[in-house]
Amino acid sequence: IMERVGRQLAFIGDDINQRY
Amino acid sequence: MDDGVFWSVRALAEDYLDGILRTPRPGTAPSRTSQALQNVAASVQGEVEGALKPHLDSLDVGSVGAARGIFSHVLAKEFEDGVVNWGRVVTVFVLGGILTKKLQGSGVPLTRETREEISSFIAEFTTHHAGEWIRQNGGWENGFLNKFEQK
Repeated sequence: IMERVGRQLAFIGDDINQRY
Repeated sequence: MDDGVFWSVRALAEDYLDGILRTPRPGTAPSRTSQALQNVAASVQGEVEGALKPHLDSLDVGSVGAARGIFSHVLAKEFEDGVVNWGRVVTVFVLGGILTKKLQGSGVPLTRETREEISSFIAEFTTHHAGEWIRQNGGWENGFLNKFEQK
C-alpha cells in the first residue's frame, strides 16, 4: 500500500510542478 | 546536514501544521514563504487526500511513531527515482499534514511537543533528500517563491 501511495505522490508532485 | 536549512524547514513545517489545525500562534505572522507554501498546499490538499484516501484509510495511524513510519516509507518510494522538484517538495508537507489530521482523528493529542516531533521528521526528510537540490535551485526565497507566490 505504502509503495502505491509513494508512486501516486510522485505523480501528483510532478503534476503540481508542471502546473505552476 | 546543514543545520540552518533544517531549522528553516522545521519552522515552515510548524507554520504549515498550525494552518492545517487552525491554531495560529498569537503574535507571529507567517513568512512570505510560509504563506506561499500554505496557499499551494491548500489548493492541492483535497486532490491529494482524494487520491490517497482509499489507501490511507486502511493504514492505522494511532501514534506519532506510526505516522513517522508511514511518512518515511511512502516518501522513500516517492523519491526512489532520484527526481526532486518543487511540486514533490510540496507533497512532503501535504503528506505530513494528512498524517497529522489522521492522528487527530485517532484521538492522539496534538500538543506543541507532538507537533514539533512531526515538524522535525518533515524537516529531516526534506533536508536530507532535497536540501542540496533546494540550494541549487534558488532556495526557498528565490526558487520556491518565484514559482509559487501569487503575483
